[in-house]
Amino acid sequence: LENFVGHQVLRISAADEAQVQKVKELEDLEHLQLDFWRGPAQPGSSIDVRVPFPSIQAVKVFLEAHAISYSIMIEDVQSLLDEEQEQMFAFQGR
Amino acid sequence: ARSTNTFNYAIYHTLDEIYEFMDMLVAENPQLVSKLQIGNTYEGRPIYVLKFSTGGNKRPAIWIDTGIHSREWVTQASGTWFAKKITEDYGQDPKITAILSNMDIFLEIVTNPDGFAFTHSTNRLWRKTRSRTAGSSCIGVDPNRNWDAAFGMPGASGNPCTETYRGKYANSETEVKSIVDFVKDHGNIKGFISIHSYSQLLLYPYGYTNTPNPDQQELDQLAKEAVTALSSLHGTKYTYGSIYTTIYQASGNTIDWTYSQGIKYSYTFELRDTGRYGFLLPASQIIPTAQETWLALVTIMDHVKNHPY
Repeated sequence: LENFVGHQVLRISAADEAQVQKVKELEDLEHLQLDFWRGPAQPGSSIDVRVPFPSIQAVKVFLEAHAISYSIMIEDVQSLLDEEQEQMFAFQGR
Repeated sequence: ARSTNTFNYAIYHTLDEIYEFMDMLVAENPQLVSKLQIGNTYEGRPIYVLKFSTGGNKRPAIWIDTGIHSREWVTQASGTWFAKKITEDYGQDPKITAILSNMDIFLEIVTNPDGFAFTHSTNRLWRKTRSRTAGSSCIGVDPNRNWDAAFGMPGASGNPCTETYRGKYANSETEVKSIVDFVKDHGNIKGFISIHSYSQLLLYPYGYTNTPNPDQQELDQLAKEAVTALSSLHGTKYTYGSIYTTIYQASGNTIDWTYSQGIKYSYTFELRDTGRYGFLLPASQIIPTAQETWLALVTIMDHVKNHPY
């Protein structure tokens, strides 16, 4: 099974068109293996992206360097997955 | 479960369980429900559609699909609930009875079976199909970028390693082609509703351009009514509008193609979750999600029935 330990989901707020373009640049960096749940669109609309653990530092540095604000929406994706699994096992037992 | 009455709609189920559910529903309602196989997936799984019909041949019809993006589990779970709800409401609820007296409903509960099976066995957050691309080690195509509607334009990726990879050519994915063939062969589908999850939106064409579609005013008004009905149950907040203006540019998407085929009432939903859970919406929210969405679906289906074209 794929392991998502340490993966975070960031909610990015691009304030203007220039920042939207910067996030689009991020989208093109294939080696970061970003999974955009809600892609960059227009200024003001939030962008949600799952960031694998090895890429977190690079992504946050990139965002901070360009003064793009973000928050951590999901701290650890794997812990959510574990909760879902536990819930499913519990229901199976029942 | 031994029947669709004892089936637990409040938990997530595997593909096999959902397929067994379909068989039970057909067996219990032979006069109303039948199961059609419209194709096979890349990995050879059957692709099934439930047909709800009270008779007639190629009546005007409404299409509903759930789960084209495999990780959006609340959609497949909601689709299962919708199927049962249709059988319960026919003959009881005046609107559903009237809709089914005039029209057929087609419901594809698992639109991307390979991807769905993969999310249960290997990678819970898989979104795409499981087809291979020659010359690339990356697997899968985003089936919501693979339709023949501005295929290859901005709003989709040409890189097989991205989540929004559009595929080599339009309809390259058998999961998409099967629906295309079915819709064209049927020729009388009047409403097409593709259900996704995450971010609480009700969207209409276009996705590839910010030019308003010719029916924008009517589609917008109907979206408003549907969202109002949806929100009335649990207060869930929805946004509505065209794909392009509401979320982002997306070329090659499902409802741009259906709209281009003359299916005026083409909509796509994004069900519950503002982001707190991503695609891991707790099972306890399945039934509330399905219930509220149902109210919007009935609003749209009722309008389609009342506005023949």
